[in-house]
Amino acid sequence: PRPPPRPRILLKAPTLAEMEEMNLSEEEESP
Amino acid sequence: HPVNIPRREKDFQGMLEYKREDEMKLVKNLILELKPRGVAVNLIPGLPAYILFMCLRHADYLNDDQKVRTLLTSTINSIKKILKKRGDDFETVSFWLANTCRFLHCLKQYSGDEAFMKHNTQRQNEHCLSNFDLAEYRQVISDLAIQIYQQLIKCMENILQPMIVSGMLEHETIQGVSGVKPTGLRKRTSSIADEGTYTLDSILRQLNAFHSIMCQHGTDPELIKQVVKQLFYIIGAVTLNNLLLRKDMCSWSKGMQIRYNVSQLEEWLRDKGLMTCGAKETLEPLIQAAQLLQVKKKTDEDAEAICSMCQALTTAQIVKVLNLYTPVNEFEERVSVAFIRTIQTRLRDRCESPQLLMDTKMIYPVTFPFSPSCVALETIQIPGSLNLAFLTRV
Repeated sequence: PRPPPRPRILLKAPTLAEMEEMNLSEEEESP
Repeated sequence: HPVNIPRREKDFQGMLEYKREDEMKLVKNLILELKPRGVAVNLIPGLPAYILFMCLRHADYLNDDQKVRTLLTSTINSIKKILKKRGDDFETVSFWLANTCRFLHCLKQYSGDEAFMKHNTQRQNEHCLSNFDLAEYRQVISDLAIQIYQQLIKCMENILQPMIVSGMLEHETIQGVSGVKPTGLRKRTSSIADEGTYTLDSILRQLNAFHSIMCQHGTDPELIKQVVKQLFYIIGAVTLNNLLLRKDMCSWSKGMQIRYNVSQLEEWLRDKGLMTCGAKETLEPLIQAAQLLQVKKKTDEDAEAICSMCQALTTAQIVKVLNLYTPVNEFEERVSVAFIRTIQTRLRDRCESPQLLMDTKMIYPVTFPFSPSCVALETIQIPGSLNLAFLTRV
């Protein structure tokens, strides 16, 4: 019998606003 | 010579392998530089979403959480970027709303969550994500889809707005009911609109264009229903607000014209199979205002009939229409002050907002009901026109 699949790891996600802030700060840092 | 042995489709696992350093090229070619009217017009609906999901599946398969995160973040940021750049182009916004929703549905359908697996084939169940639970990223994608939806509505409203008053109120299509001159001769009407004048046909043609493009993009039918309901609300609200501020729009013949125009809009809904989407109900205030222009307005019985007929209008709106009402000829009298007082007395116990005008900026909350796909990921082939040769079907 196949072993039961191991539980998936929950990936924590930033909010949409946090992603936009990170993106903006990365764009400012890069030339 | 190396022999190219074509793999059978049953050997493909429905994933796309890519190198980490190609991620930027992926989002550039698939999102930032993809033109809905160019290459994308020949793609199967939702293809960009499936491609992104198949790449995600491979990163998940490798148990590489960093790769999963950066792909999702780049995808989300690129969609936001293209919508910032071309957010006033209806086709672009519609295309990315359809694809964002399809991506969200894929994240659910292949999540491994039994609630979303009911309609999966055995093969689709085998393609569920192996290592990561992306429930929190699904929430982010859902929030993104809401933003795109609001942007789409704004875009469509900007296109429709110049047509509404002209098409719904000003342009007269019904021959013979426009006002009669005191000499008894009919006013000259024309079935041909002046150049630059919007007619009801202009509105219907525009609705057709919106509907057709959304269908081409593979927008979920449930979402199309919500969009149409919202558009009809806007048309009704803008038309009614204009009527409430213009004496020349408050006559028996205008009431007739409005009812005809509304019937044409209903016919459009019927033609598209959208009679149950709630759009017709959003026109109820306008319909009742048009009826109010046509009913008798003299006796107490008339007042009672008006009060029970105009449930979707506020007291302020009913009183305004009655005050503005303009008789068609010199034989008909204006509505008497006493009659208006009778109406106000009858309606004084209503609990309602005192506002006169409808809120044309109100947007109904949107939902994205789960809509699984029957597309088999292992059969998807990427057209060369997308310039994604660096992706390997696995």
